Amino acid sequence: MGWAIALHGGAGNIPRSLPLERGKPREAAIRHCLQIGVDALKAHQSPLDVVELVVRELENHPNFNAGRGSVLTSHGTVEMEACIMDGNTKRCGAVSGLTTVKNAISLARLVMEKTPHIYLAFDGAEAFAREQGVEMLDPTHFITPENIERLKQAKEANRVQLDYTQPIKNVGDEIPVSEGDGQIG
Amino acid sequence: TVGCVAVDGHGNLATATSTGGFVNKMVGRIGDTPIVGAGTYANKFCAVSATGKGEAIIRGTIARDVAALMEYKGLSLKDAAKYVVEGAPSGTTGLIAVSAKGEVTMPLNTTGMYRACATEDGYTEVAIWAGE
Repeated sequence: MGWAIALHGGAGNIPRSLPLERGKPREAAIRHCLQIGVDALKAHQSPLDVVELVVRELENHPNFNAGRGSVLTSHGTVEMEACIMDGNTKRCGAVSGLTTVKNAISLARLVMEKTPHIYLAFDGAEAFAREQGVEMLDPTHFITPENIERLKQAKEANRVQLDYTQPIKNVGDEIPVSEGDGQIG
Repeated sequence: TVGCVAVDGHGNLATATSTGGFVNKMVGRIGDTPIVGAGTYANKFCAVSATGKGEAIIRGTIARDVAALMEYKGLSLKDAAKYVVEGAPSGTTGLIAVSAKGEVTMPLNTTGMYRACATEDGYTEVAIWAGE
């Protein structure tokens, strides 16, 4: 028995023709975050601390679909979700509908550790974040030009998009309209 | 969606998942992978974080099912995760998981999933597409 770690940056219809300039930064970020997690495990940090640390790093990376880089609702807003769970105790915390919290995963952990509940959402979650003094930012911080374009394409096609599914022009039209990789969930 | 699972040398497990959801999702939608038991779950057997189409992952209670197959049917981590992902609608689900014994697996039924893992014995893997 030894330590082990795994991480992901989202799944979907990632085209093998994905341009290097789009794929390489994500691959580099995955490697970077893996190393952060490995170093933390080697330093004997608890698995709970390690998963929070790594997910915070992924949230801060604009090429992934959480935190900065969060995809947009049909109204052009962000609504972020996060969940954390400890295996030994089954203690857990979750948040949904966040619009201003920089790192949703850390707020989820605070729900787990500072409340008698396991799930807070929308206004209640935002109020809890203010009460706990976590870092909060203007919602525009999370919105990237790439995701504004993805929303535009999704609206034109009248559909939702999963992580990395290629944008399509019309419903039923499987031909990608760009070399991009639209994000889904 | 992003996620991480980890186990230390004593078998302590944890999981975390975070997401912005779907592009063009309805305002007010709650329904992605960071829901306890659906896309995120850990107990004394394993820790799981899923990614993909949240609605399918919730319907399938993907993360909890992996743990349940290990606990109640005695499957290995790899077999339990493979069974659950293969049973989910095609193109909807990927997951990462570690067991209390330090095993790791990263199955998917989508075209790709940005993923990576490492273990104490020196094994490291970074991959994007299925079949890598």
